[in-house]
Amino acid sequence: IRELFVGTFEKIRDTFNEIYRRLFGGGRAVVELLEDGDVLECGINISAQPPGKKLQAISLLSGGEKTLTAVSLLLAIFKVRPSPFCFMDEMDAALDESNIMRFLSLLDEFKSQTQFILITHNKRTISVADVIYGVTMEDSGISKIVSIRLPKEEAKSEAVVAG
Amino acid sequence: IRELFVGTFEKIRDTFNEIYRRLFGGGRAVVELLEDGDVLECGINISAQPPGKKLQAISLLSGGEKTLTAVSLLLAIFKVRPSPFCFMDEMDAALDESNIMRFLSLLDEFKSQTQFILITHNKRTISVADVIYGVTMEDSGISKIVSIRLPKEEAKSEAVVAG
Amino acid sequence: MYLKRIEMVGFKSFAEKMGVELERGLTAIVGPNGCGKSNVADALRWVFGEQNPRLLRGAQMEDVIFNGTDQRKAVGRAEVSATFVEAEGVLPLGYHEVTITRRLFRSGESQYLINQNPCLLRDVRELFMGTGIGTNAYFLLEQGKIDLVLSAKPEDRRAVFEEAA
Amino acid sequence: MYLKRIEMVGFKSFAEKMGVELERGLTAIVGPNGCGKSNVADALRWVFGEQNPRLLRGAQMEDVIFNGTDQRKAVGRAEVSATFVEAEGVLPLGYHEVTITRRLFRSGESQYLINQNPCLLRDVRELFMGTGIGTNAYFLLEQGKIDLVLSAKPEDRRAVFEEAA
Ligand SMILES: Nc1ncnc2c1ncn2[C@@H]1O[C@H](COP(=O)(O)OP(=O)(O)OP(=O)(O)O)[C@@H](O)[C@H]1O
Ligand SMILES: Nc1ncnc2c1ncn2[C@@H]1O[C@H](COP(=O)(O)OP(=O)(O)OP(=O)(O)O)[C@@H](O)[C@H]1O
Ligand SMILES: [Mg+2]
Ligand SMILES: [Mg+2]
Repeated sequence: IRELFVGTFEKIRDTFNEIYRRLFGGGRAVVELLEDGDVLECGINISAQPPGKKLQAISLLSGGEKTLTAVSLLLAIFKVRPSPFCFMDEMDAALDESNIMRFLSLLDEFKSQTQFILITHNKRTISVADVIYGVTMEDSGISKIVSIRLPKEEAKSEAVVAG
Repeated sequence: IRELFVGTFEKIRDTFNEIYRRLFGGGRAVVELLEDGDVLECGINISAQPPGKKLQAISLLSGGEKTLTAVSLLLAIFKVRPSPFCFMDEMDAALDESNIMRFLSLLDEFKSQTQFILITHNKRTISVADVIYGVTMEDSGISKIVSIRLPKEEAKSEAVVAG
Repeated sequence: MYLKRIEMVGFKSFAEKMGVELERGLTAIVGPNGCGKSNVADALRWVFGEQNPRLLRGAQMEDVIFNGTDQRKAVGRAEVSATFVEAEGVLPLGYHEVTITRRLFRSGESQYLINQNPCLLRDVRELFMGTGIGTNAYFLLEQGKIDLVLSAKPEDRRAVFEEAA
Repeated sequence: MYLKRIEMVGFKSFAEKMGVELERGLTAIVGPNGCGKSNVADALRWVFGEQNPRLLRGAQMEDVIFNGTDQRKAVGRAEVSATFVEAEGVLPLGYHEVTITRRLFRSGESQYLINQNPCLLRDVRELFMGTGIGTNAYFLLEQGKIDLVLSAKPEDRRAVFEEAA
């Protein structure tokens, strides 16, 4: 069991760094086992280095950098151990326009193995979705779900209208 | 000192409800002193009721409802005890388009007594600003500040370009 | 295997039965503030057996049952179902389609079902063991909680690596 | 009274001296992720005497001093100044323009100044007592922490009401 854990850990560590470099265009991301003896009991520490900056603890990163670092770790875990689906609630809220595009193009690569369900207010995210659902509250307090199942092109113009 | 505290508290309580109703178009917001004897020592409890819904604890509210409830409380405190300035870091991140407009029109009313400095990625917020500053990192890791002090109309088109 | 459908009735703001039909690929859920989008995420976390009401933004588990509005009375039970398809090679049951259901009554009684057959929570947990889905895994990222992926206590993060192993 | 200028040098990612000239009304600060916008908010919280490095997203106070990049070496001190104008009727000093400055050296030594005159942290705190500005007040809302306004422990919320009284 120990070999299995260390083997998986090392694969996630390498993939995490690889995906991080893709998202940030350089830099590196490090996940290490804290030194406290037995590999199966010790904690895990994460640090990240955006391109051109020093390697720093997670707490010093900005809101958007934290989101992208977390996404890199998440997708690294999925690469090593695929999950059938992933639900993300406004994961794009802290990202600027160019990072949203990078985030979406990365999800696009994982779409064949993992199904993604994203809650979002962002028009760019809406425009790349295959299917769109709207949740409404016509009678206040009661939620209803409406499918806006248009083919992608129509969905683009609908989403803008729904703003 | 006890009368002073209770007097201020009641004013904030009433103003909080008034501003909340303006932002949500109805409903009510309640702030009450928890029953534990001495008015100067007890805690404070907040609950809110969006229009048409039941009065609920803060934890059941949605992300956007929480932001607007917090803004109502903050501005109620400012109304009773004005502060020269207020700095908000991406306060608009969880708001949908129509709530952003309500939020900005409320700030507009307070602009004469309080100066607002808002960090934002949202184009609507940028378009109502009197002055815009851009922070850039041309050399990675080193921040520089650039003033985009255009008169409001030009700023609208610049901000869209800077997207 | 992928998630084909989520159905909710009496769960939080979903007073009437509502469902979402899903495909592979990317699905977006949109709507104004407070309309009930995050309640869909809570429904998904709940149906897999979540026992901690705080992780569903409530104080006690009863808070997930529709508690009424100005126009409508509260109801007595919440029910959520999640249906997976192409499950034959992935889940131990061997069926093509597998639906799990969870119900909670105001009396406090709760029920779990797999393909309409009553079962225990333990059975639901065992069914999804090792697929990356369940109450402890990273398959569901809540609003505003992205930091948890990075900053959870070391032992929480370890649990994820172990789950992956 | 309003805030006229914030100047930073050696503070976090501001290796070179940078300033923001402000007017009354609404000022927007924009820029890509990670460029240093929230560092301006941290500078403002720090200059008023914040003693807890965690509230500045660091582990120890030294983390606020520029610690270098690939191209540039770390520096030995951080300095932030904040200038208020039309202060004559509001702050006890009676001047039209009041500037507060805070410096921190890698040695751990820290300095406070009011209008270029060295003073103690206590003097800065007393100067702004009752104006709604200072380390405990609600004048600065950090990124992603909006919930703190609503959910802080009752005694924290009390402190704000008391400050207002
Ligand atoms: N048991 C319940 N019965 C009825 N309504 C409930 C119940 N629990 C929660 N709600 C309501 O659900 C609403 C919250 O919905 P939700 O958090 O899903 O919104 P959202 O669409 O995610 O919004 P946002 O975009 O602001 O995040 C609240 O207004 C709350 O009153
Ligand atoms: N002492 C320091 N020396 C050098 N750089 C630092 C220091 N402290 C923090 N930084 C850098 O500042 C950056 C964070 O900046 P900040 O949080 O202000 O970004 P932001 O503009 O708010 O971004 P976002 O839009 O993602 O919230 C980090 O990348 C971090 O490396
Ligand atoms: Mg939500
Ligand atoms: Mg920031």
